[in-house]
Amino acid sequence: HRSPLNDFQRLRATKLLAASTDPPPLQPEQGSAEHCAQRCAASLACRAFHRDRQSQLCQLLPWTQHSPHVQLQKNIHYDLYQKKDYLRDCIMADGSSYRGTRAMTEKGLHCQHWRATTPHDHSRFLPSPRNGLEENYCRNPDQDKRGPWCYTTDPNVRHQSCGIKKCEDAVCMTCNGEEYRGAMDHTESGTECQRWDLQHPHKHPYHPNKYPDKGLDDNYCRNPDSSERPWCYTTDLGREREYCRIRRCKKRPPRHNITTGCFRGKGEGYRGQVNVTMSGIPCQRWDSQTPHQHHFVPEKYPCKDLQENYCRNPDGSEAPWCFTTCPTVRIAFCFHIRRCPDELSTQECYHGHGERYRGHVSKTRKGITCQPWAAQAPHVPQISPVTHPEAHLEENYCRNPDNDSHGPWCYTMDPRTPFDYCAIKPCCAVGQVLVAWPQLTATLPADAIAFEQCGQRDERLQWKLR
Amino acid sequence: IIGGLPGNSPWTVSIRNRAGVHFCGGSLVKEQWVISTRQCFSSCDANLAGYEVQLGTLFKDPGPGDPNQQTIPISRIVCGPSESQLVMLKLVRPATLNRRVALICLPPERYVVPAGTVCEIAGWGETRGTADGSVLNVARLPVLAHDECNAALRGRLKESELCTAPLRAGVGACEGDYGGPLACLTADCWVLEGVITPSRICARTDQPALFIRVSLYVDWIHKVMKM
Repeated sequence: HRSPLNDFQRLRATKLLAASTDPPPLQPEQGSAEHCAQRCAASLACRAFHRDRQSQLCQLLPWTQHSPHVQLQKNIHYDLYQKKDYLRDCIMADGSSYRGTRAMTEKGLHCQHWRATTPHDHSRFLPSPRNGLEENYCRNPDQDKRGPWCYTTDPNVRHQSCGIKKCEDAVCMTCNGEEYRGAMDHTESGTECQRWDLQHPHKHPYHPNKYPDKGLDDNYCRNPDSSERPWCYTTDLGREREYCRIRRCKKRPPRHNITTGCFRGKGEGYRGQVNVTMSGIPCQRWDSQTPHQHHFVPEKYPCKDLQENYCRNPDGSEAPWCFTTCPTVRIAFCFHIRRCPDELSTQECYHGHGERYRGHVSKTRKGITCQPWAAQAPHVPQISPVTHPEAHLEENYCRNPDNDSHGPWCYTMDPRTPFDYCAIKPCCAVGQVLVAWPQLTATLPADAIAFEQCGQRDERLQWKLR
Repeated sequence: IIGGLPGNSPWTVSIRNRAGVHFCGGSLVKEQWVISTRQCFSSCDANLAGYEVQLGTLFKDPGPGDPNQQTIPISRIVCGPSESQLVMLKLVRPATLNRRVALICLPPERYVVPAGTVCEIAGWGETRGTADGSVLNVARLPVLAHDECNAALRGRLKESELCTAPLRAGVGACEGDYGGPLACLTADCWVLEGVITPSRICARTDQPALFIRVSLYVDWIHKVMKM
């Protein structure tokens, strides 16, 4: 049940731009991605194809991103599929299908062109469309067990192995392989993996766009659910998923983002000792299987510090969590652990709302560079030196032209963040309890307030439920 | 919600992670905007692909046939001013308002809810056995005067916080409710006066409960929606 797409590596929103069109690509044709893959796989000349997302047309191409005078180009209308064999820099099995561009032997000798007969004359291995011999790239036309090789340009060395690593050894994995991004696409029993962007032969929840940070590319072995090791869904209908054999790195990865008094991000680096849930239930010990059975056995997750019954985040959930000692509550998040501050330390301060701030701070509290007030990108400003000539909107300095009660701000250079507050704090320390609360308005009489189209509900429903 | 009862709060939304698991609450303040709390999200530029809000149902995990249920992906998160602990979530498409889905009103800027006003918290969070955890639960809490609360907290109350009085029966929000609403009835409309934030212990009977005072950040909320 393998898909023809299994032989291809997909690059989303990308097109190949070729300086010259020799040989010319074929005319685009209608068809699904799998249909195009079938046609390209059957053609010796085809090495890649474009798929137009809107028109559903696909165009077979005789080149890849590694071909001379060809480059990748961002284009949201196209997905690019290239034959894996042309892109991999490691080999599967004996590497006879290797079509990469390495042209040097393991001892650093340059390879002789397959078409050339000097310095080494040979007639056995001359390039043909079928045997994949090309330029002076390493190849394995005679299924040599040592992998791809080539004739060398050194008159004293007729041929030599290129020393290209097997894919299972090329990229090693640390901890549980959650960061593994290698090109292994077979399981430990040798079964080929199913593509993550396909729902056959096995339906599954790990859609690549839904888990953009898990590296779910093509059909490579990955670990999106914090299993013990990288795995994949298989192309064998009878076996849904299986682990992959990937070499373990000798060195443990550097420990980063380790915190104890607070947690950062999702708290994967939290190593504190909070061990009670917020509703007062003690956490279950990680080395215990009661009252809740689980697979997070400490020895199998050496990098996760699953000590005692401390809140931890071994599987990339929203925050540190634990199994609880209450049989009816399996898991509880430990949101009551304080979040570590994630804002820049501030050098300057402002008085009032900062409407008269004239300093030169030009970064947001998250460290993003401010957009110049006069610029029109990445954000088209509603407030500019033209609309607010008196507000001293110079360069990209933080200002408060609209008297925002939360202080100086700016438009940002991050396309996803139109505006944000700046790395400047109020001169009277933030967080200090203001004995008097001048900011708060004395209670308004209820009839002085009116609302529109909000805050209404079906009160009868309230009673029916009771 | 501990010590609550099943109820209807059509602006309360359930925030779900990529595995479809509820982990926090939120309030619908505009058809395409939900307010929640910073504590529920890993960062201010978190990639929320795969995260969704669920509205229009009283059930935490409704069956497939629930007629009014809406599930809408989240497209973006915007963090509020540093002290606010608030975030706004933009939805990929507007929610459809109906009998089960409604907007909650925003208070006037810097409005102070009169002490003693009985307000309502709502959520699908932990009930600790006091109610059916599979449906939306609601509980009522009286607002506590600011200075009275500050005294009870030995002077540690911030201006950005709002308090409700502790009840002997142990009523309050808990894990899974965070980000949800403290709604108060004003001029015949339910108004978002507070946002539920984590406390070390749920539903304490001896200490006020703290909420983010929304009226201090209404200008920021409108600015984000306008921008």
